[in-house]
Amino acid sequence: ARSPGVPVAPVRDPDCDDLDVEQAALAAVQYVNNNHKHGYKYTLNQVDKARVYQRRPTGEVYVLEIDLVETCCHVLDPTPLENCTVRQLTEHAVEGDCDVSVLKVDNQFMVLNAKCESSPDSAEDVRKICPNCPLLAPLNDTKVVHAVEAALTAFNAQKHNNYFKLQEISRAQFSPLQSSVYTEFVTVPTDCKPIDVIDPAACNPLPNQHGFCKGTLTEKVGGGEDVVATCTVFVAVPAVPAPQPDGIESSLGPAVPAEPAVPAGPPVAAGPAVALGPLLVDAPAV
Amino acid sequence: PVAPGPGPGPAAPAIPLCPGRIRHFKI
Repeated sequence: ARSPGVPVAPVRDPDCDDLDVEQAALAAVQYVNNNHKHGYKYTLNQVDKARVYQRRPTGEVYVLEIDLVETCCHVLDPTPLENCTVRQLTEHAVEGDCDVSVLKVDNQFMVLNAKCESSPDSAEDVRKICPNCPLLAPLNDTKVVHAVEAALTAFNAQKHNNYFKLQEISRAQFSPLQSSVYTEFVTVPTDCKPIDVIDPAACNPLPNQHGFCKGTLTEKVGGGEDVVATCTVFVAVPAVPAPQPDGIESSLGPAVPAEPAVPAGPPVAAGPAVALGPLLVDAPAV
Repeated sequence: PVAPGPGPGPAAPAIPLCPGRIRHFKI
C-alpha cells in the first residue's frame, strides 16, 4: 500500500522504439480497433512518449502516447490490419492521438485503458501537397447522403441475390469544383430479394455479412448525374469442424450455412468460428 | 614529471529516444 496522494515513481523511461514499447503500442492499436465500431481501422505511426511503472504484485504498466493513422479498411472489414493500406495524405487522411496504459505480465500485454482523439489532417496541409485533391465532407451533408443513396440504388439494380441496406456512411469527399462527390459506405445484405422490396425497413440484415462500397456521383454539365458504385462483399461461411477422435461427439451443432448474399470466394482469413471469403462485386457506371 | 590529464569523466546520462520512428509519414 502507498500513502494516498503520493505518486508512484516511474521505473524507467524507455526508448520509444524499445521492443516492449512497440509491442505494448501494437496491443493498444488492436484494442482501439476492436472497440470502435464506426469508421476505419487505425495503424501505429509513431510512439511519442513512453514511461514504465511497476505494478504490484507483479508486472509493469506501460503508459504511452501514440500516434495512429487511418487505413482504408473499415473496422467491420475482416482483412487483417497488416494487409490494410494506409490512407494517404492526399486522400485527406485522419489521424488519431491516444493515451494508453498497457499492463505487461508474464510477457503478455493487456490494455488497461485507452483514450483517443481523432482529427482529419488540415485542409491547408492537404492543399500544400495536392492543390486539387478533394477534401473530406460532412457525412450528413445532403449531397453526400444523396450520392450514397444513388450509389446504393445502382448497386441494388444489378439484381444480386439479396437486397442491400445502408449501414453506415463512412467517408465522403467533395471534388474542388463541387461537381462530383466521392463516398465510401457500408452495406448489409438482407433477407429480401432485390426485385420485391417494397418497404426496406421490413428487410432483416443477414448476420456476419457486409459490403464495403465506394461510389462517385458526378453532376453532368447538361443536367443529370453519373453514378459509379463498387462494393466488396465479405461473406461468412461456416468453419469446417476439426476432426474429432473416435467416440467423442462434437459439441458443435450441425453446420447450417446461411445462403450467402453473393457466392463466397476462397477463404482468406480464418477465425475461431468462421472463415471469411471476399468477393469483389463491381457495378459499372450507371 | 607530467601531471595526469583529466580523465574521461562521468558518462553522459542516457537520453531516452522519444518520439520514436515514424512508420508511415510525419503528421
